[in-house]
Amino acid sequence: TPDFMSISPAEFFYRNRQMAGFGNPSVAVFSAVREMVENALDACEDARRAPVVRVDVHSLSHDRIEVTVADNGAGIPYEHVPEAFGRVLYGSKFATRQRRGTFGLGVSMAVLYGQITTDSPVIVHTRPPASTGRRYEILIDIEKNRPVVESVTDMLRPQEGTTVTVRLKGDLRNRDRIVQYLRLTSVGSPHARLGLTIDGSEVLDIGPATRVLPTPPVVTRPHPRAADLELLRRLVSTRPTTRLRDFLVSSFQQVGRQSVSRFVQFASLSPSRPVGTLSRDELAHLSDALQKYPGFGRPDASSLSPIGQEGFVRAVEQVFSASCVKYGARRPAEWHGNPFIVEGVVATGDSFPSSDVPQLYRFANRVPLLYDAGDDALQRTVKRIDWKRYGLGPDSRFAVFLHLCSTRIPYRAAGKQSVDTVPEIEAETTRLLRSLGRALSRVVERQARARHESRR
Amino acid sequence: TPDFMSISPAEFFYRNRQMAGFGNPSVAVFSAVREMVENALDACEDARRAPVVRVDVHSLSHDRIEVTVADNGAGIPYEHVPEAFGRVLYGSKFATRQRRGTFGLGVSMAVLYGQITTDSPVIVHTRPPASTGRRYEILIDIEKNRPVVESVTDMLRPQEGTTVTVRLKGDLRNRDRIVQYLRLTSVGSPHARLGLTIDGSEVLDIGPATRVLPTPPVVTRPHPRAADLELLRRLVSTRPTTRLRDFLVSSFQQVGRQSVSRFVQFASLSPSRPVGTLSRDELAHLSDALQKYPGFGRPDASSLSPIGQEGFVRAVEQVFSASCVKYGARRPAEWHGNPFIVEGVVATGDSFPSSDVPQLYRFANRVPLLYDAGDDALQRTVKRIDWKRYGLGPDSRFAVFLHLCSTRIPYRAAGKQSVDTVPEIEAETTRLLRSLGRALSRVVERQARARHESRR
Ligand SMILES: Nc1ncnc2c1ncn2[C@@H]1O[C@H](COP(=O)(O)OP(=O)(O)OP(=O)(O)O)[C@@H](O)[C@H]1O
Ligand SMILES: Nc1ncnc2c1ncn2[C@@H]1O[C@H](COP(=O)(O)OP(=O)(O)OP(=O)(O)O)[C@@H](O)[C@H]1O
Ligand SMILES: [Mg+2]
Ligand SMILES: [Mg+2]
Repeated sequence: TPDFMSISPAEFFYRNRQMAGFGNPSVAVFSAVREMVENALDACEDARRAPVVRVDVHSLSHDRIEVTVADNGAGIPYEHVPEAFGRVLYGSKFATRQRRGTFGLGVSMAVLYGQITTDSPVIVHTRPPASTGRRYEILIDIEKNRPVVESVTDMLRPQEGTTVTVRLKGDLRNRDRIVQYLRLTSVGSPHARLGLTIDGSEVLDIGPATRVLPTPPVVTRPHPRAADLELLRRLVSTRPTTRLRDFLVSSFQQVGRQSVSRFVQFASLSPSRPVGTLSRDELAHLSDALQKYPGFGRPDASSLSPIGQEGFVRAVEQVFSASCVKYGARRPAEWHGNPFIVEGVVATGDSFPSSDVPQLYRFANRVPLLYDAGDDALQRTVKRIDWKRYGLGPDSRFAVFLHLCSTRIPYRAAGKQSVDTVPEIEAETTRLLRSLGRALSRVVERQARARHESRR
Repeated sequence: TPDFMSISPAEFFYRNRQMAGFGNPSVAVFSAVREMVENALDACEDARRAPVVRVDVHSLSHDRIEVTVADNGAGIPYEHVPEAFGRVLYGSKFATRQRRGTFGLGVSMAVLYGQITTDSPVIVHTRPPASTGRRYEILIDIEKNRPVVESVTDMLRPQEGTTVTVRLKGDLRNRDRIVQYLRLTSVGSPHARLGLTIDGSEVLDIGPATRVLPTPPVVTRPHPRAADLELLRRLVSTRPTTRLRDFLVSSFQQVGRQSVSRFVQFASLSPSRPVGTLSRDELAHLSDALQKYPGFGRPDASSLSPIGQEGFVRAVEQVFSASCVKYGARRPAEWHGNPFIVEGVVATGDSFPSSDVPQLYRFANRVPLLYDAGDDALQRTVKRIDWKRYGLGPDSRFAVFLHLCSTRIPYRAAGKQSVDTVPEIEAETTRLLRSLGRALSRVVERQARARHESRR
């Protein structure tokens, strides 16, 4: 008879580490850097401080790398440090507001990979508020998905924040990607200062392009279109005696006294029913109706943190020595009830390759996506635009920087490098690209006229 | 202070269901069918019977579908039924031999999706050996990742095997993909008979193309190149007093008395050390040496189940009314110590589009891959071949059927539709494609001569 068993999520990602970006030593070094930098930036925004993030990469041998990322963020509360690093699917970013992190997996994968390739524990030196600093060495028990704390020492850290060091098998063959990742990170987070040192020499010290800190995104109530049966069941179970009308107005955003009366008519449900008394069929019907009713407003965007025109344009111009033709941002929309905004910049400059299709730089929740463009929805949307009708030709040197931000990014895989196809997102992206294209065509015309003039 | 928590793997895949192929209703219907058909075929091979698998798809309404898959497989032991369907990362296919299933996730995702869109439990009617049949209705408690058994009833099932029914939000806009999936499944599993009925009308009844049943793959010892530190640590912990030489010979395949003596010299380790006394540095060194030592043989292929020439060729010719130009198979190789074989067929026929690049049909562990070709390693390897040097032109009508089978497929995402880039796999695939290309060029020449003759 077959042998049945359960595996832990750590075991799942150990066996399938390529899904999370840790399939081989050269991509693993890149993934470790980006998972740690993402965490550093999230933490600085929690602390409401201008981020200063330093990345140090050391070659310990021809195939061993040590990566250290230090930040001036909010630190990590001591009681949560072991699990934050030594447990997969454990974290502080599960609430519905825009963060770079989302799974409780990223840095634990770097720890896991470092451990199975070099036997080294992760070293975490953190100072949260109201403390002076503590240093941990942590391994992960993969079969049980729990941390093994090798050592804990009180150790002063001069400032609040965190320093994480991981040792892993790897090499610097992807070094250009790491440099590019940090340069694009300063576009996604123009308020950050980022440093990169490789084997003792300073390779980068960039940003901030703006002193303005982003307004921290806040958790908002779900939009009605997010009401699948699981969400509904959870909301109902916390307040079964609440009447349907009050339940809807208080559980969801964009549902006011007026829209709720129209909605209950549309759904043929009695507004005074205590929601705990709804049968399973009625709940299924309610879920359906909430997703189909066309009268709910666009979502509130306070759970989002778009880059915004000033920082986006300045950072692109600084990092690429380019000139921005146009910035555009769509109004907040929702996909399956998850608020999102698509914004973008089109720029021209000699650092972009000449081509009749603009070079595309993708961002999701401010994080640059450098891999897996093949099936990525943003890439495919750019390819479907007919750029020739905006005047682009083989000598054109343009780039499009596209940022999708949402309380939930539909990533195609746990490595967070590629966005899945979602009709609402594609529609908004296409409209944005067309408006950027029209702005581009005016510039292309003007450039053509200028060349014409200069020949006469 | 931030709010830390753990989420269950079911919660992870509920929030990120697009990673597993359940991101929207039309892809969900496809994914439900394929996850259930994969399970049915695995089960029939367990039972050593020629598979007879019937798929029934019913439109319950304009946006509700019921999918039923019945098989004559080995059934499911009663005590494991609730968790097999109501728990994510629970299954019987974690051992290292080639199976279609691998994560303990597939059918539980169909259950989860059906439940959050329609509130319906999965219905499982199974008859394992030494029993007469039992019917279960199961839901999944997503937050706790455990089954909720709504009902269990003894109910006779005339034959050994399993029938699974799932109800989900969906539509038949992807119906052609489902038909194509089953037709290609009969190429991957030519020994199977497959039926498809949609809304009462029989759409397909195909196979078997061969009466020969595949030899069941068996679990083999790991290859030394699989020895990362986690695997080594686990092997050592079960037998710490065993001496290094005996430990290596008995723990790994391809390590005999002679090769082990040369290896311990290469690794500068004493062959008589009890492995439990090796320090962590020595274990790290041993892991490194096992992966670098060039003297271990190619892996034993008894854990694999390639389709083989007779079945592969016949099924392609039957399903596509095509004529096979050539079948090829590479010798067993390994990637990170995982045995694999690449085999393929190149065929010509009017059902293939005319193009100077052959149409590619991909298979992994006998399962057709229909989505996510953009970043897929097999697709990219085919694109890198210069088919023009084999004589293909815009009027050529050729197709390549490529099958990668391994004890571990490096899938890019949990939806199992796309294979990650692995140098060893790409190298073997490229060599196979070139040999198929050379065979193709002889056919192209002959076809060109024939056209030339007929014009004179
Ligand atoms: N530099 C840091 N400063 C503050 N907190 C951190 C830092 N690094 C990690 N953490 C904490 O550890 C948790 C786990 O990190 P991890 O990267 O594994 O998951 P995540 O960031 O929540 O999601 P994702 O898997 O998408 O990265 C985070 O949620 C955060 O609370
Ligand atoms: N039709 C079936 N006949 C026999 N056993 C089955 C059948 N369907 C499911 N099972 C059992 O249920 C387990 C869980 O199935 P599930 O599809 O979730 O995972 P899996 O097939 O092991 O891996 P994967 O996630 O890759 O599909 C299987 O491992 C198998 O033991
Ligand atoms: Mg993270
Ligand atoms: Mg399965």
